[in-house]
Amino acid sequence: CTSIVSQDAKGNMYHARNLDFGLFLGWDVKNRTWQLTDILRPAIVTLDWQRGGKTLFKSVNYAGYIGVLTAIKPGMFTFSMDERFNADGGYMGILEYIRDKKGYWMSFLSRETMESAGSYQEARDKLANTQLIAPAYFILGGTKPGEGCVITRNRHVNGTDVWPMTDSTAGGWYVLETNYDHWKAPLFLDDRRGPANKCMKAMGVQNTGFAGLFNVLSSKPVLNKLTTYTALMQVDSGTLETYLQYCPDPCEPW
Amino acid sequence: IAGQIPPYNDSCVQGQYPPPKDRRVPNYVINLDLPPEQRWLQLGADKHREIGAILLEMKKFLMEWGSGEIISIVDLLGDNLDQVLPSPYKEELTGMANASGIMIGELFIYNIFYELFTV
Repeated sequence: CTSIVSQDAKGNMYHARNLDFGLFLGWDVKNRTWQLTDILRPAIVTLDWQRGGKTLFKSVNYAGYIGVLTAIKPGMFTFSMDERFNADGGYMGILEYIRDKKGYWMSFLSRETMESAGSYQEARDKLANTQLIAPAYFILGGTKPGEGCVITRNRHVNGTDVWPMTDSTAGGWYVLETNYDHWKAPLFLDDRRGPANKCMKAMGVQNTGFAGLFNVLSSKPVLNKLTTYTALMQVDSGTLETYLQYCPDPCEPW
Repeated sequence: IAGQIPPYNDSCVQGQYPPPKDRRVPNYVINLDLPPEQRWLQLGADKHREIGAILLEMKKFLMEWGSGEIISIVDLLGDNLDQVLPSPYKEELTGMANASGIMIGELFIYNIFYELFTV
C-alpha cells in the first residue's frame, strides 16, 4: 500500500492511497497477475454511511468487509491504513484476545473512529492510544495545513510513533507511508517509498490535487500488480473518488 | 514473477487523471439508523458472488499457507464467535450472511483477515 496526506499551495488538504493486497496468494502464470488481487477488484464499492439521512462518513470497502480501511469524514478528517509486518504480529494478538478480550480488531477500531471521532485530534488520539490485536500504520489527515500524520502502531500503545507531516524528515508539505517504519529503510526489493517521494517532489506543492496525486499513485512501482484501487479524498468538500487500478506489463509484482 | 531489479528506473507518469469511467466503482448507502441485521442486505445480495469468490481464495490461502498456527487460531475463534465478535458487528455479519447465503463464521474470518495475514 501507499498512502499520502498532502496540502496544496493554498493549504487545502488532500489524502490519497493505493490499496495493494494479495501478495503470495496465488500467481496466475498465464495472465501474470495475482489471483486474489483480480478477485478483489470486482468487489470494491464506495459506501456512504448515513445517520439521520445525512452522510456521517464515506469509505471504500471490499464487499462483505464491514470494517474501514479508507475513509473520509467530510469537514473533519481523512483516514487510511497500511499493513505493518512485525514479528509481534497478529498471532500473539489473537491468542491474547481470546484469553483476555482486550484490544481491537484493526478495522473495527478504524470504523469506530470514523463513527465517533469529531475532529482530527480526537481521531489521532483514539488511533494512537487504543490497544490493538495486530500492528498497523494509520495515516490521518485533517482540515488545516500541517494536519497530517502517520501513526505507527504496535499491538500495545507503548511504542506508538506519531510522525507529523511538518517533521523535517517527512515532506514538509506532505507525509507518505508504504509498509515500512519511516525511521528504517524499506526492503530493497520493495522500495515504493523512494519512487513515491521522487514523484511527489516532481509534482510539487503547486500541483497538488486529485490529478497530481493520481499520477503519483499511477507511477510504477507505486502502482504494481497488487494494486486494487486508488482512492482520492479532499476533506473540505467531502469528495471521495475511487478508481480500479491495473498494472499492465512491464510491471513490478509488488 | 521476477520484477524490475532495483535501482528504480520507472518514471513519474503524467496525464492519468481522470481514468476511464469503467474504472469507477459502485456506491451503496449504509443506513446506521437501521437495525444492524438490516444494514447490509442490499450489498450482500448484490455482491454475494464476489464475496464468495474472495472467501474461496482466502480459504485456499489458509489451507496452503496456514499450516498449524493459523488453522488452530481459526478453530479457536470459530468456537468463541459469540465472545470475539462484538456488537453491532456480529449482528451486521448475521444480516450479511442471511443476504448472501454465506456462513457467518466465514464472513468473520474474512473480516479479520488482516490480523490473520500478519501472522
